[in-house]
Amino acid sequence: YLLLGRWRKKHLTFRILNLPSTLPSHIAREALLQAFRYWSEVAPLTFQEVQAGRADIRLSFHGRQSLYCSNAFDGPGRVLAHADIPELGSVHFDEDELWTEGTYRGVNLRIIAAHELGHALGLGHSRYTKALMAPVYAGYRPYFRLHPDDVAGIQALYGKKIPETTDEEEEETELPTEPGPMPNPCSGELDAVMLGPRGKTYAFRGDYVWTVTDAGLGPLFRVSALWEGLPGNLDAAVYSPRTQRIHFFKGDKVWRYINFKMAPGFPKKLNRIEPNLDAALFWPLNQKVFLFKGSGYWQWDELALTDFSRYPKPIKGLFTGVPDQPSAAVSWRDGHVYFFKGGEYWRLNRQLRVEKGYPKSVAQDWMHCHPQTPEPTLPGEGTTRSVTGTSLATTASAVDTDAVSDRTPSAAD
Amino acid sequence: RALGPAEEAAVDYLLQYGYLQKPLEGPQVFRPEDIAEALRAFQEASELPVSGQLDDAVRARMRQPRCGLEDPFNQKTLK
Repeated sequence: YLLLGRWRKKHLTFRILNLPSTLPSHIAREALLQAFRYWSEVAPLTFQEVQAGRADIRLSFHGRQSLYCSNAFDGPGRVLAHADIPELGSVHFDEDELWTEGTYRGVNLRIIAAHELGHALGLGHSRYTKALMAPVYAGYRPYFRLHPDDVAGIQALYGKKIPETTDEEEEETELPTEPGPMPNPCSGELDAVMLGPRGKTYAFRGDYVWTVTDAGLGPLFRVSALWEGLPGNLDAAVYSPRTQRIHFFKGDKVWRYINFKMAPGFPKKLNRIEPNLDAALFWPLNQKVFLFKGSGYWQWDELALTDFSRYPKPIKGLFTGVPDQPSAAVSWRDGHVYFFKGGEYWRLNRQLRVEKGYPKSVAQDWMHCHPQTPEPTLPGEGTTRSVTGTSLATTASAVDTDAVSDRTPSAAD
Repeated sequence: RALGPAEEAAVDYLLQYGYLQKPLEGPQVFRPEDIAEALRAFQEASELPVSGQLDDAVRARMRQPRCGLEDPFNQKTLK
């Protein structure tokens, strides 16, 4: 790494002056906020957004002509962005680029923003071509992380991130919205899996959610960044193509969303079924939602008054071979039902019986964590099936349709 | 000798990103050995075969999208 200078303070304000036209504003904003988080997660830096007035770091998009920047851009390709070194604080992006998120098309806004913020914080270009601070854009990386050289550089300027104090007084003043650590999709247990609107597969763990596609994983977002008002560490999530409703469960509460908008009156308290569910899924064959806890399940008809007095019923009575206390479940677009627990998953056949050869590895088959295999694998299909050319954005925006959507089981299925 | 369009574009790139230094005085004429040294620094920094020649790999690398800031790489920093 190369050091160009440093700020004499560690709490910096920033202001987003405009956004690109190629992305929905909430996606673009989240990409920029995540770019700040990459640095604040490894160095004792805090960033605060301001909506007006002078900010330390100012992010904006301009093109070939700019009244306030003498360094004009050059149209699509070539120079993508530039930034000033400390303590100037300008970060400029070429508005003629196709700024994208969650797809290999165009230029990834989050990664370029993180690079330019590196300059704004005092880092020069790195000689490691795989480092974020390398001068040439290496393309979209779904599971992006800082390179050790990037971390070493920023820590050389500002020191290492001090672990959170456990002092009681400090705990009381801690912001409740402070996110948990960013999970590694290649290890650990999922909180929930959901086949969401338009066939997008969402994986939830802790405070984060990401999409799973045939081609790889989408970037990790805070749950509340996509579904405003929703907490992390969910118990279960289920989307119903029958009603287009998404239900999230946590503790004794349920949240209902249509796409990314919370339904009025929610969250509500769970009254007629037990709290702390393990998993949930929508079964297209009977158009019902199944809720799981321990060794039991509830079957819920969203559009009729369900008599829950006969529930919970034993999971094994309907889903043969499934483990108790699954961490997640989903009825997927291939028509199979899947259960998840620990780092493993089980696939059920049409008779709802676990198929031979299961459980298998979630990391390998769902999360594309298979370093020896250049082609990503699909759940339950070994390594032979090829990528289907999906370009899945991370949220259900109105602009992206893809091959996955065509294969999504609908209510008509 | 006069530079062809491809060579001129390469020299512009090397100048723009700090591999070649503009002379403070006199005409902006670079000796072939200056350009070759800048190309070697660029190749080394880009993990390309180091030849000091403007080959296809160098041209392809120079066409890639990138940050507008200068690179700090020259023979001294690489050393």
